[in-house]
Amino acid sequence: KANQGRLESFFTSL
Amino acid sequence: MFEARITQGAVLKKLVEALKELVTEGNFDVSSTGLQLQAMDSSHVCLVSLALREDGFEHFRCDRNMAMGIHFQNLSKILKCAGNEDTITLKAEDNADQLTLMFESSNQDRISDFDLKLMSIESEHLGIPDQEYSAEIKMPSSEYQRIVRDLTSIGDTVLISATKEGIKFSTSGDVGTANVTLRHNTTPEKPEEQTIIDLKEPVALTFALRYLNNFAKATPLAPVVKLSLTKDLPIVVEYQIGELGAVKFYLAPKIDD
Repeated sequence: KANQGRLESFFTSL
Repeated sequence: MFEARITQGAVLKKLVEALKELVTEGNFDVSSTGLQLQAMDSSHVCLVSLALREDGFEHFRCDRNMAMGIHFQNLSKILKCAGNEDTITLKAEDNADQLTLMFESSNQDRISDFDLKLMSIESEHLGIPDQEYSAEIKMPSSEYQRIVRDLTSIGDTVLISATKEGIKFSTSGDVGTANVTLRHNTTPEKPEEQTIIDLKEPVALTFALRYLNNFAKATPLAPVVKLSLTKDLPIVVEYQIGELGAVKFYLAPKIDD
């Protein structure tokens, strides 16, 4: 089953 | 001080209706170039990025940059008091703790003003790189709304695959499975009724339908929606709001274990 990714895994925090 | 006047107040009403379920609060960042908002949902799965250009307003003045913390359900309550034909003016003093909204009817015979209490919000900004996407699809926003609504009644997640054949939305659930394929179609005379698939390389990604369905609340804002897809990256669902700017929704994909 696929897990829901979180945005922080894809975009960097400023 | 900050002052922004928009003749088509209905646009502001529709915008807040599109956002308020997804993000409870966020900062309106105003500067001399316009109004921006970046806000994530509580689970940090999706993000709303709104940019309204200064020259899209009838009048725009911002003497110093400000972050105005908005509770969207509360803003929605106030905007519900504006008529669809009203001109809306937003006003705030520098470092104010309230935002004044003034509504004027089209024949100027009714003027009302409301003050919205502002919040202090620690907002976490994410850097979203400008990049090329493997597939960019423009389609009627009503078509996108219909597909995600129909599929939400069948399953929880959707596999979106873009190939040279078209863009396919697939889901499955207790009742069975569903597939909807749209082909590149520039036959309709009106550009807003066309489906345009700009494919650099085939791509397939899985997303939670609940969020994609929520993004469709922005349908009244624009006749066309643009989907941008790249392997292992969030999808972008973008609505251009005429000359005023755009609202973009980013949704993180489902990842295999």
